[in-house]
Amino acid sequence: GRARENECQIDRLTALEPSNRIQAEGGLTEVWDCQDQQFRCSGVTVIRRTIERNGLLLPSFTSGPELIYIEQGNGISGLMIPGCPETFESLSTQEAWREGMERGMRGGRFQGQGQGRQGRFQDQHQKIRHLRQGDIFAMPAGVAHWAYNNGDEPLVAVILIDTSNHANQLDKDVPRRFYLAGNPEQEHEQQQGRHHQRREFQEQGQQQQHHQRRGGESRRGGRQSDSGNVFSGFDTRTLAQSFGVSEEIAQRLQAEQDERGNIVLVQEGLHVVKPPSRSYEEREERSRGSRSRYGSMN
Amino acid sequence: GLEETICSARLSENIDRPSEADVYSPEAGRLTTLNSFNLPILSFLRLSAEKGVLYRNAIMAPHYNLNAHSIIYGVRGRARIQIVNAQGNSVFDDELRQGQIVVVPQNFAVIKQATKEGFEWVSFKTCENALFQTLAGRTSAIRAMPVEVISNIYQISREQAHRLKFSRSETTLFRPENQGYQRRE
Repeated sequence: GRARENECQIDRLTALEPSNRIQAEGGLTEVWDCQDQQFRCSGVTVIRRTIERNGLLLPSFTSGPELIYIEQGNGISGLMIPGCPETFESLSTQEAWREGMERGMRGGRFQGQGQGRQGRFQDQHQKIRHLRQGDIFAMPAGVAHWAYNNGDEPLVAVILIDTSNHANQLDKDVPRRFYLAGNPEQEHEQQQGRHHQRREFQEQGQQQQHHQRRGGESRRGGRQSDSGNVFSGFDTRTLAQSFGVSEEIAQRLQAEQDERGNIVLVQEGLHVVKPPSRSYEEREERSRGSRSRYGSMN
Repeated sequence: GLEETICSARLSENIDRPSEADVYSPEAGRLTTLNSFNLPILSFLRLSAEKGVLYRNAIMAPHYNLNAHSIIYGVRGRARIQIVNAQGNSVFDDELRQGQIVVVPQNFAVIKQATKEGFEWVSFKTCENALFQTLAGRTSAIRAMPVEVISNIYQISREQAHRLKFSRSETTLFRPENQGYQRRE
């Protein structure tokens, strides 16, 4: 059931290059043509991302699972797995900075753990994982994730999306990426053919007309665009209510004026709590050392 | 041997009983989930269901279904439902009334807000263990991200990012804003 009828009657295979490039503030996304017979037959699509130094890939998810190969560079990634606790806890950088200032002003030594530190930790988030050259990263369908290049060279990742996986119940040959921030354009949108897009908009238009005929006038004037994040389509007021924040912040979530693309630059670098990074050689050496040192001990 | 498996299988479960609710808030409502864990026959059918009740003006957190389409049927009352596609376009922003159905495709984001009459619905989901991810609230995707990341992706200050992340302490069902304690019988 992986391919539709006639999609695998291939007479000739060719090496394929990316057919579309999307430049963003902090990097580049290259997309292979998902309509190519080879991809349609195998039920997958492939993209390659190059995240520049200090580049942050906006959080997103797709309807099919992904396998990601880190071709070059180092970075970190955060997954938002439903139901998982925020196990990483920290002082916020501001709080740490303020604490540092206070210490400096007092001119004294750092005060003990027990004094004045209770209730100070300001941030909690889910586990952060390191991305290293040569890693394969498995991403379950629908799990949102972000990535940041904290290395000295571009972080290059080759990403396979299994659109024919049983987890994907949306389009089988065109992956849909849902962003939680920014105003990025769809990676595969241009390849779907203009007629497909027109048909979709026509259908949406008909749906809205239908609602209006039923007396349910569209309250937001029907934002229609091929870029945006999942918050853009909500009513700003409802969104503000849902988050318990001002409408000004809710508008920032919707990011309609954001032109940075799907990879943004973090000028001052991203400071988050993460596990210490060790190279493969260091880890090997450490495990060899601990084996010889502790021998038969438990 | 079918009588050992299919013929004697439990085929039904009541999801309307408030005492069976999986999520309950005296100010916002309740939510009951039926999946292959509490009704094993659903793993054969690869389907599941959910029953929800939202009290007056309460909100169900913005969320998306990870692995299923959701077919929402209005049982009682009315709610404003907003559904957004991958391009961030609103594909549905209307009231759903008793007896009406709306389909929420997999991964499309949705918010339900009950009107002053409140709202009850049943959702049929096209996966035996359907999962949803909330986008606001205590167990949401936003809570999973560091404040620094939130601040950078939404171009807001760290204080605003902190507020955005921690303002809502509820998980799934949100009490209406500026409304005192409203216990419903």
